[in-house]
Amino acid sequence: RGVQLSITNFYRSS
Amino acid sequence: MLELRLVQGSLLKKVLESIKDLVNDANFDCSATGFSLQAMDSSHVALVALLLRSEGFEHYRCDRNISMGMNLGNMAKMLKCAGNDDIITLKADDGSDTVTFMFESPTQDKIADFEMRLMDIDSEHLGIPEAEYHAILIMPSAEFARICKDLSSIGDTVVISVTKEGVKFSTRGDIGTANVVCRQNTTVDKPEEATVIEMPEPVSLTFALRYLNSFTKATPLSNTVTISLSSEIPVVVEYKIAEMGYIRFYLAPKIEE
Repeated sequence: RGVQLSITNFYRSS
Repeated sequence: MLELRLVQGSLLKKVLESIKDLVNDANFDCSATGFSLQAMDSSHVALVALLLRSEGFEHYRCDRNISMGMNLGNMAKMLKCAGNDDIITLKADDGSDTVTFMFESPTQDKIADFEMRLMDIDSEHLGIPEAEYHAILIMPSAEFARICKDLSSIGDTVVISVTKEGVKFSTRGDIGTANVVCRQNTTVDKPEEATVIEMPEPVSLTFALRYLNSFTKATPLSNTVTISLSSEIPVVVEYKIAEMGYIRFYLAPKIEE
């Protein structure tokens, strides 16, 4: 149910 | 030279038990601030961030910042050999490709050392910007674990909705639906039994229960859990580690197709 987003959609490499 | 002596060794045992099934390999970073880790699960849906501050160790020597790659399953196997009351010391020499875990019984009549090979792990460190959360929920960690476990027997995903009235956890599956509502409750005997909803702006997000259930393996670390929610960003599930730091789990939401 629904599309699972990824953590990397939100946080970028520092 | 690295030497970290943790009198309450059981904390490190509990930390490993709470993350070893989520993350296979990770770099532990050691600096003057403390002993920390940041790692994503293999599908990059969840992220764990651990901090054990240097002040929380009885002895903390870290001559220069180092990053030690460890297989968490193997590390957990070694830490399982430490007694719950044991003092645990981590040692590593400069340039060495091993780390030594030393376990001392409280009465000093048994001392064991376990040496583990380190690994080269190519991991990216993510910057997590400060976020303003719409709702912060503080509740007994055992209660949160119970809700996640109960709902996962009905469905795969949970909708967490916060309103002024409280927080609702909802799921649906082939056999039916389930809703659990927790209202703010601060009239309890002990503060750790309270359910508190701070900044209750309406917010509703959907998450995979499989990951939330995995996070609840950290329940033995803290009586309470703090869940921070904001629209369209990952939820943060935080277990504070008394006087030492925290373990935070970030989980990306699911969105409508």
